[in-house]
Amino acid sequence: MDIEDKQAELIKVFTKEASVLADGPSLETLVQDATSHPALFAFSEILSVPTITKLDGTQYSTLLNVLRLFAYGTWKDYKSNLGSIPSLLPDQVRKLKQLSVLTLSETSKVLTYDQLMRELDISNVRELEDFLINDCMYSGIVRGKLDQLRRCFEVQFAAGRDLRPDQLNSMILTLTNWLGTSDNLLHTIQEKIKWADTMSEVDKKHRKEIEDKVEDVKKTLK
Amino acid sequence: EEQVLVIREKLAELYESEEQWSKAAQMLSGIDLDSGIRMVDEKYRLTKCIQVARLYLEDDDAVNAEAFINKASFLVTNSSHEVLIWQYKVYYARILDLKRKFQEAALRYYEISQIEKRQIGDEEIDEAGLEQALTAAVTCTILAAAGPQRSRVLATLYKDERCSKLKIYPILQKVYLERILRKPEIDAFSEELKAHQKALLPDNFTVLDRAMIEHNLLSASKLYTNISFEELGALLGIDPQKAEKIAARMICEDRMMGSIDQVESIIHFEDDTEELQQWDQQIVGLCQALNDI
Amino acid sequence: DNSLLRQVSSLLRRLPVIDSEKFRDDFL
Repeated sequence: MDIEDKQAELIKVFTKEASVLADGPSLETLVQDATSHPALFAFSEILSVPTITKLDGTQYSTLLNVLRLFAYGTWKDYKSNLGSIPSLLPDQVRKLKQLSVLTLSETSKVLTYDQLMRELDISNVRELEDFLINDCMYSGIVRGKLDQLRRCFEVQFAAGRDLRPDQLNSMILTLTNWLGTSDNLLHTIQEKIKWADTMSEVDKKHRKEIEDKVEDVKKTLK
Repeated sequence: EEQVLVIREKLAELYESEEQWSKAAQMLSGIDLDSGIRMVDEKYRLTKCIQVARLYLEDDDAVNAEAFINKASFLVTNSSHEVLIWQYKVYYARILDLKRKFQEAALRYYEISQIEKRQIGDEEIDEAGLEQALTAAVTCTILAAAGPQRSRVLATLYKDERCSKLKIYPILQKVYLERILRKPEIDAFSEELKAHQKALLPDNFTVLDRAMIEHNLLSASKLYTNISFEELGALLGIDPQKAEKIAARMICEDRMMGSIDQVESIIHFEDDTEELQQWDQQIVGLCQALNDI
Repeated sequence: DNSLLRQVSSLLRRLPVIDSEKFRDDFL
């Protein structure tokens, strides 16, 4: 979770700055800085600052599109909406691709090289692996292992992206299931422990009987 | 003997002024410090041993220097002369460094860098000198063969906030975090090294090569389940055969877990933690993350 | 709290923690 710790401070700075800016050009600069910053991967806080939401319907509404793209979108979304988003700077491109990896790892823990190269517009394995190593694993947003033989990336940990409102219910459902499964697991473990205790009691009793019998036999022999 | 000693000292002085270090050292090493005829006090003997070691060191002659620093080792424990003790420590670290005993050299350089005093005899210990010793400690640790002791010293150095101000810190950080060092970083690091730290070893690798390739192989083993030597060569910026050779040796020496499929020309890295153990570790990590939340 | 939501979302994706063939054999 140290990604969240690292970016918490950044979110505070950018949201504070955005809340005092009124004019479009300075907000434009702020959005560009935020979507280019190497350590920031969360944008919903900035999106909800009033001065930003007010841009809707103005000539600066593209800034909202940019922030929404970085909050919830992927490189593929950008490519299919080139008209409504200004062209991105290299730092922004890299970040959007990093965020796309996070989105991909939401649906699967094994990402094939072919899928990644297609989604990220990367042409060869070396370039893909360098991107995953330098810009994803070394920046701390994902942890995992590269498997060249099976040409896939096994994700062990991926930082969370901003949630769209509609994702909340499925998250609550997943948590509820998890809770239920965990309760069952604990219940089963308790059962097992009880069973083990009972069995050990039975064993002890049985052992005692045997020992008593041995004693009796010894006495009889004497 | 007295006259011989005076002549030798004078001649050694002359050689030293002409920077003929080994000649000066030979001249002084001819003085019989263990003579039964003349009383030679311990301080004088210690001073001469250290002086001869220093002179041989000036000529990068580690073997002869070590012979005299070893003699000094027997004398220094009873000595209370701070200057001599200080010089002994500095020269000993340099000799170990020169002999490529990097792990021990690193520990001694680090000890030197931690000295509190700023004045020993008439020798002033300035910040630059301490910083130099700290940098030398980091350099030797990086060049030392990978293993548990090196990891411990790396951790100590990484957590020593004085290191964060050193020019070498970015390299230290990557080595400590077990991250792959790319060719430009290695070349920049190489600029700061002394000749013997870039010397060619019998197996045709330089000291730096071997240290960097070993480090990068271990770093790659943290990132990959398996990798072809072709790609590994591209990743590390080295010849695939070279990578295979060093990987094979590290696996044989149990300094890396894995196996090499020469037919497919692929290395399979193994994680020595059992799957079940990994499962436990992952669950512990999950519960900790849950607690954090 | 968006940060909390992101952390929960990341946490949920860590399950199942291991899903390999080898693990299943070892586990059984």
